[in-house]
Amino acid sequence: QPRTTDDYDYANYHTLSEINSFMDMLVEENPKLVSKIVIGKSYEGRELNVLKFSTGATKRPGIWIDTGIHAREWITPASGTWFAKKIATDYGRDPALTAILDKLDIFLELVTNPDGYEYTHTTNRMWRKTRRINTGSSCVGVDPNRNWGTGFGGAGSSSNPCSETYRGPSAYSEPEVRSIVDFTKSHGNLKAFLTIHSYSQMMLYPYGDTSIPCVDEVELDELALKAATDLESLYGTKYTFGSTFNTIYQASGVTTDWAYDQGIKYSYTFELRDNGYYGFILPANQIIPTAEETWLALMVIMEHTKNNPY
Amino acid sequence: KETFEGHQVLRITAKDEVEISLLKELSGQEDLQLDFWMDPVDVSLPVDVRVPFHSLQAVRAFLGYHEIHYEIMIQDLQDLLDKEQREMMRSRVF
Repeated sequence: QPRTTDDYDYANYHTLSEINSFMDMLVEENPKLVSKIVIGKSYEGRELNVLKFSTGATKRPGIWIDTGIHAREWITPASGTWFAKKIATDYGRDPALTAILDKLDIFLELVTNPDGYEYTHTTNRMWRKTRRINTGSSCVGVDPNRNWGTGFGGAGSSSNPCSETYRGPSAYSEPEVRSIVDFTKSHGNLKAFLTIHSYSQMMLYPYGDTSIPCVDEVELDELALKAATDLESLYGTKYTFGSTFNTIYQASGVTTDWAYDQGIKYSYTFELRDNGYYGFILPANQIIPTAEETWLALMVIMEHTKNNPY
Repeated sequence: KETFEGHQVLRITAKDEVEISLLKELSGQEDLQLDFWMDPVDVSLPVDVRVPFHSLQAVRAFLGYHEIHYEIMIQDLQDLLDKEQREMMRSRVF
């Protein structure tokens, strides 16, 4: 096991316990900047850990970032771990990040679906959903990105427990989702909500459930263009962007729609790279380049959030 | 532990709505146990599908019959997963 977060191997995939150890080390090494919040427990009873990066008073405006909500998308918690180290390293060194953290808190949940993620390591690398036992069905799991309250039950999700987009028995039925909902409502001052998926190189803003444009579409589209441009500037990875409905398909009960409906304007879903060859099995040697390019886009959105209080 | 020897991931390029509909039809055949990594939604987007070994022949025949273009994105999924595991082990040893 690495003794410090400097020894941690960011260029490789890690198990749930290794990621949890990383979080504890990061907190220990940066007690004035980083703390760990347990926002709940997963269906199988694992802690839902959120890293909080804060330099000031409580209830500051905050930015939420989550990775790992779909279990097989390993590149996302791997990138999130790199983001966490980047924030801890750059605060006080990078003027742009320092300015953000001097005004906003950042909340980062690395493994949003720990049961599913553990299952991909122990049993089925292709697993996507949670590990809920569905009453009356032999099929396990709910798609945590169809379980949110906005648009829940819409055509962009399935009522079949055997489907990869099974919405679950009711909105927020998944504790992994419910815990974020409760945290968001109790915090009450989140200003950006960024949920990181893979793959297909897209930046998606509301809505997914309907083709009706959201009120802030023009601003969100312009911001996505700037973020995608900065992302592409590093390694040439091209992103498309737009509303979920118009860019991919109708997706109902998704995180981004729900967050936007809570009044969190800067709500995006990222679909990270695969560059067309590997899908969910992105080689480990692409973890750091992926994290680096994604970070540029995140910085654009976080700076915009800081500069445009609402 | 579920393994994926012989599973292939095909990247399918639909040229029109008819082919998109055919692919949606294919996705409805549960006995093939297809795992769509990217769903058939629009001709502007590729369709990626993991095909278990036992369904490969049927799927290839279907795509060939309908002259739907595809490439093999991942030749043998288990090979890639084994490589991923070796990298993780090496990292730990290191």
